[in-house]
Amino acid sequence: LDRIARNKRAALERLSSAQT
Amino acid sequence: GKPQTMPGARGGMTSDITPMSRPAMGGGYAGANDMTNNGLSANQNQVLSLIRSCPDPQGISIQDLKQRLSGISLTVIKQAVEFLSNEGHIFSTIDEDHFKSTDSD
Repeated sequence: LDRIARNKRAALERLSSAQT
Repeated sequence: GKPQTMPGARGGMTSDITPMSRPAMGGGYAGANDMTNNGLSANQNQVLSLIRSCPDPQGISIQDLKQRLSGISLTVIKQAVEFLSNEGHIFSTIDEDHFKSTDSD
């Protein structure tokens, strides 16, 4: 379940860069 | 004589400034005017809140979403999921069919 943590981190980065 | 005009001069005020709108709409439909204040369409909001409400660490599957949102087609659900994933609101967990939200905790 390492993949989940990795994906979550990537998603959080997308989220913070997508927010204005 | 004196040159009066300069043909091909780098012209003054062209007004075709492209607005900084968000080009994030994937897929073929752009007509979702049903925006709420967070910039998501109604369908996207429903999908997002369902994903948020799922307590499983591996997230909720597309099939579960489809069952709970019986009024929405699978295509629309997948589009919403893809959009939310691109925005970083959700992410896929054990496989490409299971999703969890980033901002649930």
